[in-house]
Amino acid sequence: MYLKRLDVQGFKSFANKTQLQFAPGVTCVVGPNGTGKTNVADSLRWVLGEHASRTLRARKTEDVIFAGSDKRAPQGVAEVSITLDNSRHWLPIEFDEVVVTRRAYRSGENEYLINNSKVRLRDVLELFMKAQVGQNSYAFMGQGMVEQVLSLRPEDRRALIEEAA
Amino acid sequence: MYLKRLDVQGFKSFANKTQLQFAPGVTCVVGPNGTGKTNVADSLRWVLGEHASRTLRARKTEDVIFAGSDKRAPQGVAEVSITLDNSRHWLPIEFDEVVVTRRAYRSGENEYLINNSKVRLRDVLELFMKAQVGQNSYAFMGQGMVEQVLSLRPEDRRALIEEAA
Amino acid sequence: IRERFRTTFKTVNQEFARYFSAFFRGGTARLELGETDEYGLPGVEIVAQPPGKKLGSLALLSGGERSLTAVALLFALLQANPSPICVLDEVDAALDEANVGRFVEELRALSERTQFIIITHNRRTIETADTIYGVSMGADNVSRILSLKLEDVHVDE
Amino acid sequence: IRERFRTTFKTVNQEFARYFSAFFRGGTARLELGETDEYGLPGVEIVAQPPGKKLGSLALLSGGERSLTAVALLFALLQANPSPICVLDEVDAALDEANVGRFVEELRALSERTQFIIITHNRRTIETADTIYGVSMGADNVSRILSLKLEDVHVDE
Ligand SMILES: Nc1ncnc2c1ncn2[C@@H]1O[C@H](COP(=O)(O)OP(=O)(O)OP(=O)(O)O)[C@@H](O)[C@H]1O
Ligand SMILES: Nc1ncnc2c1ncn2[C@@H]1O[C@H](COP(=O)(O)OP(=O)(O)OP(=O)(O)O)[C@@H](O)[C@H]1O
Ligand SMILES: [Mg+2]
Ligand SMILES: [Mg+2]
Repeated sequence: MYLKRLDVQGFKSFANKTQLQFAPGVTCVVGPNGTGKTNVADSLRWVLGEHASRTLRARKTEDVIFAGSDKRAPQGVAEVSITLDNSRHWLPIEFDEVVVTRRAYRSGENEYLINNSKVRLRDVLELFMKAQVGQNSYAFMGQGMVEQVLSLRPEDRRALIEEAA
Repeated sequence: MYLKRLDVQGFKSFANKTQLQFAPGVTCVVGPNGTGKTNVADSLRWVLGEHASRTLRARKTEDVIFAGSDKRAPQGVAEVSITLDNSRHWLPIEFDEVVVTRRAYRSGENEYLINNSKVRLRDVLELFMKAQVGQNSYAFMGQGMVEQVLSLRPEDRRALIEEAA
Repeated sequence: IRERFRTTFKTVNQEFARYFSAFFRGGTARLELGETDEYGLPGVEIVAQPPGKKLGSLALLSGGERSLTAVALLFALLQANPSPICVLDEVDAALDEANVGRFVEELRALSERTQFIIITHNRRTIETADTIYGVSMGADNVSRILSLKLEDVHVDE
Repeated sequence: IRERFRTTFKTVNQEFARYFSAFFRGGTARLELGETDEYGLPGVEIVAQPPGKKLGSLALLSGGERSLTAVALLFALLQANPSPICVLDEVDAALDEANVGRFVEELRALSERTQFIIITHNRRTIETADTIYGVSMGADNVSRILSLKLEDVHVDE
């Protein structure tokens, strides 16, 4: 099962509707400081159900919605969709292609959709848990965090092994 | 007042007698991972009186003495000397050139010398405090530590300004 | 459950030792089960020794050596239990060119089973990419993405 | 004492704002005196806003932006109270090439009064050096130092 596409709009610095196509293998994201590379990684974690504020560098829901700049008005909604190839049915769901969407409004409300039908956050989490997509903390290594696994407490490192079990 | 020379022997990975000449301006230290660049910075902090174990990556005195490798026997002493130009008498001492030496033995004992006469650690610290050499925590920025000033508690950041005052 | 942990621990341990030796061209590393906590479960400690060097704590390793050791453990976890997707954000920042080379070699091997998304400034890492996206931000402070070929990329740092 | 703190704070604040604007080619930054602690002394907070962007917490800044902001504060402290010697260990690690360029420009200006010893892997930083030392480690795991010219240096990362 692999990631085919990422659609981002209104999420953090992505005020414009933006699409990234992915292929199996290695995709590199490059560019100068402050342009939005880590924001791309954040959008992936976010649509997979992440809500830890420190990990997303967002203290409240509002922080992930495009806040505006001196040349562009703020937006009211952040929306990220990932399209996954499911032809081998990694995900326990009928479709050959699965689209998961998450939206956030300034009210603080979050919406989740799977193939355009509204679901609850727990449905999204359960779906991915069975396929182990991005559920393991070792599937994401944040900027400046690479050494963290070395300074974990022994019990937290044990938890990492347990995740892999 | 500036640093003219650094002599290192037996300190961390510097088993051989090693000398670095410095000029005013910018000196860059380069090289592959694990070769000893940070150890050079450590030797400077160490000879200036640093003893915070985490900063020096050394839990006890012994850790700064060359521990040996599979091809080289361990050593018994670590010695670092810095030679400072004092022609403008930044340092409150008679000489035009000041040599500060620090030695450490496996017994845990540390020795300090200023122009080859034995002194106590506090004499070294007092000498540098008056000239403000390397006493300010902002005179050294360790590897991976650059962002630390941003995550300091407000009172610690105040202390930084007070050092500069 | 305890059985599964033991099996997984054994696999991760073997893979960690293997990746470490590949990255350091020698040396030894292993995971050890340490003291048990209040639930009777042992913690996991890391022991790492680059080739020819005396065994010391992890704190004695250089910045780049620590990065490599951490990546070796990460890759061992991925090998033991492949995640379909893995996102790495500038994990090669502290590595010199030779070490980046070894890192990307193992990365390519793992990319058979795991899809990697890698944020990097390093040219050697970018050279191994199947797809490259360049992110830019204009005067309006809005991010834009452009699909790039290797020849278009001009990073240096 | 309180008077000296106020004067220093004012200077550091001005310099911090200046370095930040130089590094970000615009934007604003300042230090603010915050709540007083149990001794009645106020803490020092940082407020930083890159050009055109909405003001947010420091946590919203990117990795490179955080590095630059921290260096701006460091340089402001050095400007307010020059230290004869300053040692920087890979502070340019997270910076892209353009930002390294601005960093070294301010560094050279400060090097009139402060002697800098800089550990780096970055070519642009190395190009500004008056002296270059290469550190190597042989099979015996002993460090050796060699004085280098710019043409001898082949770092890339
Ligand atoms: N809600 C938001 N609205 C608008 N802009 C935002 C929002 N959240 C973050 N940003 C902007 O995104 C930028 C950070 O982007 P990001 O962290 O992805 O940079 P980066 O490309 O990873 O850079 P670096 O190489 O320095 O790590 C910040 O400058 C910030 O102003
Ligand atoms: N007491 C000691 N005896 C012998 N070797 C030591 C001692 N202390 C540290 N070392 C060795 O020095 C090496 C670390 O050197 P250092 O931290 O200076 O590397 P570096 O050049 O800064 O690398 P990087 O680019 O990865 O930061 C370690 O591999 C360690 O084994
Ligand atoms: Mg980033
Ligand atoms: Mg180092």
